[in-house]
Amino acid sequence: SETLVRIESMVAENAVVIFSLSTCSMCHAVKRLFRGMGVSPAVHELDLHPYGVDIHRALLRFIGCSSPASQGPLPVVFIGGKMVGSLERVMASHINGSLVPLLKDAGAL
Amino acid sequence: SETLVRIESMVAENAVVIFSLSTCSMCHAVKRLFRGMGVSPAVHELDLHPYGVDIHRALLRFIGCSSPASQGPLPVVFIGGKMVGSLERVMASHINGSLVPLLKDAGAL
Ligand SMILES: N[C@@H](CCC(=O)N[C@@H](CS)C(=O)NCC(=O)O)C(=O)O
Ligand SMILES: N[C@@H](CCC(=O)N[C@@H](CS)C(=O)NCC(=O)O)C(=O)O
Ligand code: FES
Repeated sequence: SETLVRIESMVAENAVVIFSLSTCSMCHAVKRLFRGMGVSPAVHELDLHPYGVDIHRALLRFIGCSSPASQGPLPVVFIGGKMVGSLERVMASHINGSLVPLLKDAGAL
Repeated sequence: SETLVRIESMVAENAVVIFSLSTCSMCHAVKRLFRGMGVSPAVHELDLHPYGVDIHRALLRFIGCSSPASQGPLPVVFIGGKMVGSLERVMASHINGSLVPLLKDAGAL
C-alpha cells in the first residue's frame, strides 16, 4: 500500500528513526535516551504529521496485533531500517549491551 | 466555571479518582499500581468522556503551567478530594511510605 511504501522510505532516510507522539512521556523517554547517547534520531510526531493517522494505523496493524489490546504501537524505533521496537525493547537491549553495537553497525554512533 | 464545578464533584465521589487517557502507558501504570494495592479507583478516560476535552483543558491550566511545556497533565490522581499529582509523585510517595496512610485516611484501604 501507499502508506507502507511511505514508511519504508522514512525508515531508510536515517540510521535511527522514531515514530512518536509529541505529548507521550514514553516517546519523550526514548528520544531522550538516544540523544543522551549522542545519537540524532529522525523523529516523526504522528499527531503532528500530515499522514500521521495513516502511518499510525499501519504501524498498529504491524505491531499492535502482537501486543495486548490495551496497548498502542508507539513509540516505534527503527535502527538501520529494521524495527527494533518499543521503549521496553530498546531499554532491554540498552541494559544487556546489544544496543550500542546495533547503533554502530547502522552508522548512528 | 462549569467545568471546575464538574471536576469538583467528580473528585468527591470516590476516595481515589484518576483522570486518564485510555491509550496512555503512564495512565495504565498508575491504574495498575492502585488496583495491585487493592484500591478501586474511579477512572475517567478523558479521550472517551463526553466532557473530556473541557476537563483536560481545565486540568492543563491547573497543573500544566507548573510543569515543563512539553509535558501534559495526565494522569492526575486525586485522593480524598485532594490532588496528589502525576505518576511520578504517586510513585515517589509509594516509595517513601506516605501513600498507604493517605489512602487509609481517605477510606480507600
Ligand atoms: N509496551 C509499549 C507501550 C506502547 C503503548 O501503549 N503506547 C501508547 C502510548 S504510551 C500508544 O501507542 N498510544 C496510541 C494508540 O494507542 O494509538 C512500549 O514500551 O513502548
Ligand atoms: N511527569 C508526568 C508526565 C505527564 C505527561 O507528560 N502526560 C502526557 C501523557 S504521557 C499527557 O498528559 N499528554 C496529553 C497532553 O499533553 O495533553 C507524570 O509523571 O505523570
Ligand atoms: S501517552 Fe502517556 S506514556 Fe505514552
